Amino acid sequence: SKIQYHDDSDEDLLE
Amino acid sequence: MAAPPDEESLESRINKATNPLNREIDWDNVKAFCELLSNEPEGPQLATRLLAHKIQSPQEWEAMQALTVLETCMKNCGKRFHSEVGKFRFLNELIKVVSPKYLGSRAPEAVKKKVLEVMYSWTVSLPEETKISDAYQMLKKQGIVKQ
Repeated sequence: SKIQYHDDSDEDLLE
Repeated sequence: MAAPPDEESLESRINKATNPLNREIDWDNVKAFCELLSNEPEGPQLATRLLAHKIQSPQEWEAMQALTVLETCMKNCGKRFHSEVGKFRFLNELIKVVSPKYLGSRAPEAVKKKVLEVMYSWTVSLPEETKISDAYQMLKKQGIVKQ
């Protein structure tokens, strides 16, 4: 089955 | 005879769907882009990067078509795409278009207006993507969104 790559990393909100 | 499997990449699809020479929205390529991004494991991540770049284009028609692709995919592509668009990594790229501190002073008015409209619509339709409301509230605080 397809590898479901799930990345939760994110940046900070730009002010 | 069934059409051959579609080797077109997300990149070639988005280029066709946002081509400034299009006389009108190329819905076939918009739909194909949405389907393709859903079927690739890293489709949503790549799609948001491609869309951000197009939305920041100084060419109004190219950016407006990209926003239509974004809007369509948000309605059809499901959770994985929603959560990618709902990240600051992508929302920051939209903020750059409307904020005078970044591209806002040069971006076309119609593009800025549509960015704010789609962001507002997502705060209503996707309340679980809380970062979208955070970004929208910040734009309100900065007076970029008129009260």
